[in-house]
Amino acid sequence: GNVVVQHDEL
Amino acid sequence: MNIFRFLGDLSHLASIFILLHKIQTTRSCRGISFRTQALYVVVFIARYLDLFFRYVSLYNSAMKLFFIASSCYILYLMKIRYRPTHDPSIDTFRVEYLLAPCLILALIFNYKFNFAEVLWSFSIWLEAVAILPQLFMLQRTGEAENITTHYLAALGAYRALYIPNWIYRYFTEGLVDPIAVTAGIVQTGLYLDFFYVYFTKVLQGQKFELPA
Repeated sequence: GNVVVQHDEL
Repeated sequence: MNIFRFLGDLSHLASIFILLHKIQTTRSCRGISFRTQALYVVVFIARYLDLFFRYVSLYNSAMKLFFIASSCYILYLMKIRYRPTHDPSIDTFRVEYLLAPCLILALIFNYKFNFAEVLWSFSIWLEAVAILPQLFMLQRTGEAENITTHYLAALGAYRALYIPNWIYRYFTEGLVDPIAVTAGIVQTGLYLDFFYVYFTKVLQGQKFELPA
């Protein structure tokens, strides 16, 4: 699958 | 959120409070690289512009606002309030040599080729190397006040603690962020020499001094 990075970190 | 990331964030917060405490109590920014602090402002503004279009949590937004505000405040303290205590002649690392490669890395490695994502990637790479002017300055002077070394230790521990966080997230959520992980390992690696001296000297009650 695709890399889904949520950017939920600081 | 897991314990490693939370402790990492606390360590990051602590580093800023230690730095503010150092500047306020000694009424001086001696030993602190203005260039590194300016790079952090760039890092935080570039990465946290997503405050305008992405909501994660109250914790996340509050921390982002704090990091932007505190980094700008530190620049104000260094450039205006305690300006005479800053010695630019030892803070000479050429930041162009960091900014340009980080921009190139961001253009090559990003999760989507758009402005926000390239900017995010740029901020991640820049954060990894933003400490170099400070470490370079430390190398030149060969010594540091204890409080400055505590600041650096807390700042270094922050990204180091993100590494077990990423391992944990891989196993619990199947989540991998290759850009953040690579840059985070580089960032932590840059502190290894410093950590060695910090653990073997400062924490044993000696002064931070580099071998000549």
